[in-house]
Amino acid sequence: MNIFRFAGDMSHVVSILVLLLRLRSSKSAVGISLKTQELFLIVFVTRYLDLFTTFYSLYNSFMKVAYIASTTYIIWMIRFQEPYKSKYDASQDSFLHIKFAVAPCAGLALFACLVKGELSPIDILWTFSIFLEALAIVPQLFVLQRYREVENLTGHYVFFLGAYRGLYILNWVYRSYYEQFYRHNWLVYVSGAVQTALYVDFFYYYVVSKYYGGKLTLPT
Amino acid sequence: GAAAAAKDEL
Repeated sequence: MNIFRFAGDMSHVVSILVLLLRLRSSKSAVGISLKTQELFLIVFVTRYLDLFTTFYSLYNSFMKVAYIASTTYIIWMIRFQEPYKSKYDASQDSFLHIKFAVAPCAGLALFACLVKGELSPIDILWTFSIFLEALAIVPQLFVLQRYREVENLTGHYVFFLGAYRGLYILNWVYRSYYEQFYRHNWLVYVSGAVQTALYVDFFYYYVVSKYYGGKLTLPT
Repeated sequence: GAAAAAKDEL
């Protein structure tokens, strides 16, 4: 564990807590993409299958369960709990049907694992989750574009979610530099870079709006 | 042993 990875995990935790706070305080899911949450749940469920096969640490196991539980709760809240259910506007969260993200990532993961010769289902699903996570934020970014003006807590939720994987990139640099036996996984680096790159323009408008004060508004 | 690349991460 290193400071970058810990900061990244804490950023991810903060993002989930801020999203929960935002849902509770605004009593609606307007401006929040349910699709993004569902994609993240698929990411966690396919990535953390080793929960049952490999024990790394209490922290690692606890966080995996916490991510799956919190994301499941958020999806349940928006889908089934009032007032979120009646206020959720699926037509505003219509970009990127889940299958159009899942299918290419599944194909790419299968291909990558064939090339690498790692054919265990756990490895293939793990690789699939690495690719899928890069796309998971796309529906949320489109919902932000739709509503243009970004509500304060929603802005923080997206910012910390983007910062988490950006900090992981620093963690990979650190590990490749300091850990003698660390084996590189270029698929993870590329996917993490693409994922973080998708946030770049949001980061820009977020930082500018925080620096100059005023509302966070995204250009059309 | 060789830390399984990124498998021990979240």
